[in-house]
Parts: sequence; structure tokens; C-alpha cells
Amino acid sequence: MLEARLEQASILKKVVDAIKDLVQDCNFDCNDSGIALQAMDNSHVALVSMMLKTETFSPFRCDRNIALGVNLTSLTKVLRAAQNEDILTLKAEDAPDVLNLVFESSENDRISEYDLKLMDIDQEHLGIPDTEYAATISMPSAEFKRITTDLMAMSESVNIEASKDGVKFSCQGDIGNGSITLRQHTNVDKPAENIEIELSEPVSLTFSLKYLVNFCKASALSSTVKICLSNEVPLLVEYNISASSYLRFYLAPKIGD
Amino acid sequence: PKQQQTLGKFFGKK
Repeated sequence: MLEARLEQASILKKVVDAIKDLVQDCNFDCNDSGIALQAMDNSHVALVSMMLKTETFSPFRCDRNIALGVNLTSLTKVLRAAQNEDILTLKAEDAPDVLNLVFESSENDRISEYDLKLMDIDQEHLGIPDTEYAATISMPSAEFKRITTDLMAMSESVNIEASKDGVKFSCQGDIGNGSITLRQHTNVDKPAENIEIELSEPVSLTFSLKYLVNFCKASALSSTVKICLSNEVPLLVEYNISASSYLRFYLAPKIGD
Repeated sequence: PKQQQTLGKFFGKK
């Protein structure tokens, strides 16, 4: 059986908020290393990969592999009943029909208990190769969100170009062109504002802004985001959750001309 | 114009 207790319900609320517009039905795969999720959007252009390691929970118990087939719209309805600061416990039997969720307030004696009906989801898993990315950019997640939102007002696509001069996000739209260039930046007083650029070779790639804007819904999870790029391969956008847990998004590039 | 690729081109099925 599964029993996993999160100190703060807000972690799961934020994860589900960040992915529910991208994927609808997905399996939460539970085993002794934690709870994982991998799902593609309907068009097979973007992929969500979540890993909540056992250290994120206290305690965590799962003695067998259990797949929890969840409709995220339904889960959102249940999670709306949890306060951010509530302690959240997930429980399921070995071959479950339902996922049991318990929300406990640490401030008063309220205990809320919900059973969410599960579904059988036949999901194909993709093997994601370990990639040494040519460019890795760490930056404030709010800044990345602002860049993608601003450029989306101009165009459907963004070109991301990483070179020794920095990282340039540029777009061409019907009303005109726009670009934002970031350079390596260290703020001693506010390290969360740092921009770090690691580059082994120049990269230039084009991506759909619609998806990038969608990924930025995960900004609530982490003040920083990591963006990894290599020519002609999908981009990786990673938000750290806590301990070694993460929420990753992959996006296939636009290629041609 | 550039064409949107799908992930299947880059990531194999497990």
C-alpha cells in the first residue's frame, strides 16, 4: 500500500496547477523511490516529467509499484479543499479504485478526508536520453515568465540564441519584432536574482511560445528555473521542488526553413 | 517556415 505525508499541501496543489492545462489524465507511478509522473500533451510536442522523491515526504511508505490513474481536473477539485498549510496524506491500496486524501490543519483540529475515483490509463512512456546540454541557463523563474509572456504578445514563436555574449530571446510578429538579451549576472545581496549561463557551444533554436508560457505556471514552485538547450533537441525547463524532487518540461523545437 | 517537431522524433518509446 501507499502512504505518503506531505508537510504542506501547497506542494501538490502547485504541481497540479502547473500541469493541468497541459495534460488531463495521467498515472502517478508510486514505488519505493517516490511518486513519479510522465505525460505528454495531446499533440506530443511537450512532455511533463515530475519526480517527488521519498525525502519530500515524511513518512513515505510504498512497498509495491502502484499506478494511480488520475484525472487532473478531478484532482484539482479535491485539492481546492486543502489549505496551503495543511498536512496532506495520500493513501492507496495495492490495486486501488480510489486515492484517499486527508488534509489536516496544524492550527486546529479539522480533518478533511476525500476519496478520488481512479481510472485505468494506458500510457506510453518515453525514454529520455541523458543529454549533455550545450547551454544551461539558471535564472529567476519570474523573469523567464515575464520574457515568455511579453514575447507571446508579439509572436507565436521565440528564437533562443545562446552565445558567449549571453542569451537572446527574439521574435518576429505581425506588428513588429522584439528581443531580450540576458547576460551572466551575480547579485550578492539577492542570489535568487542571479543569472548563470554555462555554455559549451553556441545554440540557436526556435520554440512555440504557447508551451513555454504554459510551463511558467510552475513558477510558484521555485524562485529559480533552469533552461537547458542543445541544437536540434528538445528544450528542458526544470523547476526544483524540494530536496531532490523536481518538475521538468520538455518541448520539441521547430525546425526547418 | 519552421515546422513544429514532435517528441517521438527525439525520445524513443520505453
